[in-house]
Amino acid sequence: AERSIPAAKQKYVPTSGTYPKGFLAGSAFAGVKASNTKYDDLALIVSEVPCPGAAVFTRNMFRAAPVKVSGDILRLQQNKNIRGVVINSGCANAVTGKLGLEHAEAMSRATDKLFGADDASLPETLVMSTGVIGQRLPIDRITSAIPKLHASLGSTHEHWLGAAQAICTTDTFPKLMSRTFTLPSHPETTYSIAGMTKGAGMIHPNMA
Amino acid sequence: TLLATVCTDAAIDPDTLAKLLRHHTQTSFNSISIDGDTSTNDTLACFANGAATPEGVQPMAYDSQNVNGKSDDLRVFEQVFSTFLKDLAKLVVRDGEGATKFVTIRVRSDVSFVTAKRVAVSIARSALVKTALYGKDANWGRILCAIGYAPGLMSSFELDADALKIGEQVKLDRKLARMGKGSGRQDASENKRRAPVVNSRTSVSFIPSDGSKELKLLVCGEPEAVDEVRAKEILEMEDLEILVRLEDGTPRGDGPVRSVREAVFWTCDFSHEYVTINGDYRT
Repeated sequence: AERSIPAAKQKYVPTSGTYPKGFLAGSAFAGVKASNTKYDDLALIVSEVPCPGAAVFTRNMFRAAPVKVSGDILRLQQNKNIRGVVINSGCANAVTGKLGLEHAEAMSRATDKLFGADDASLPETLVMSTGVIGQRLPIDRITSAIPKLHASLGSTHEHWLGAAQAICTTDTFPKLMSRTFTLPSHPETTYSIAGMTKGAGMIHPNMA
Repeated sequence: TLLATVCTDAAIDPDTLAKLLRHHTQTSFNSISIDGDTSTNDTLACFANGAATPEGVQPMAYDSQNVNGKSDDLRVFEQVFSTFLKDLAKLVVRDGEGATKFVTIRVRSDVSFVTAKRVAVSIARSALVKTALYGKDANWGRILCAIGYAPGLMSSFELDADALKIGEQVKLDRKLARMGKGSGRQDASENKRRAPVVNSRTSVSFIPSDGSKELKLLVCGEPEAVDEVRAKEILEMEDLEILVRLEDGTPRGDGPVRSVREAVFWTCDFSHEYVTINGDYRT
């Protein structure tokens, strides 16, 4: 189902885009938050070939499980061989103790497995969560929806827009942008950069 | 909570990517605020897979051979990347819960960038400034108040070195007077005159988004007679810029004129709807 977008905000939602080669985007419904019965709440952005990745994270003392797990994966991989990121909305997996860490790791591992990783492989997929703080993830619903998420991957504008929509919480519109550029050494080559973001409340980032 | 994912098909060395992201987060996603609350989950991730890079072309990387470590490609990419992150971050402010205004706060200081940023953050976090903007009230007094209590400024009169000197002198005179020594004959008016002055280098203006004339609210510490009709016109627009100058182009004390640093920060107003949304957000 598509969430309605206020008329005043329509101008910020792109109707087409130029997306970077070798990246895929997808979204699926898991029903993370009980009150959500129809909107996709899982998103996945991956590179077909693992690649360099980097991230900055909140400096809030009570940083959430996905923040810790993603930081560990980047350190383990030294910012190399990163597949992408799996994201859920509807629950922040924050202040959830050891079980929260296990759930975040389970989201990452379930995604890696769909790209051929086995238990011995180093983790390649970062994790992000957003939503209510202090509630545990319905991890079984999420991990059982991840194969659907994997099957939904594609490289069209609709795939990217669906992923941007799936990470929204109190947002009134999906936040997605893409641009092309060239570099002096090979002006004949066109590169692309694309990004999606979410946030409407509890916003004063101080990331490092 | 803020979550962001950025992907590019250019080839970038992992360490360089991490450095670029850390650096440009400061002037983009770390320069926005909706309600002043820093989440437990904020994450900005970036991936560069080089899928569009021609065969044989090395990933962009900082290296000492180039001018300040950057090849032409890296310098151009950095500009693209910095602008992209800023524009993506601004989309978040556009969607602030209940927001009706998109506010750019631009602060110039000849003391330091940190001073400028602290003042910008202080204004962006002020509930009184944000509610005045929602009420379309050109309440520059609240902006000045937020400048005045910005962390690291309140105690040291960092905004006005002269005031610091005068302040110290006044304390010394009083001490001497108590000891019955030195001039000690400072009468009240003399002390009053020499007490730290209201900061005479601070100016505040509203810059309308339609390119029309700036509305000066405070010039070098002196309030302007504000044209209420003009102020209302400007505050009717969705976009507004608040320009704060903590310098007036003259030297501080007897030193040279110092270079001006600028911090830009984006925020929105506070509306009734913000309270409704967050009063209902059931845990």
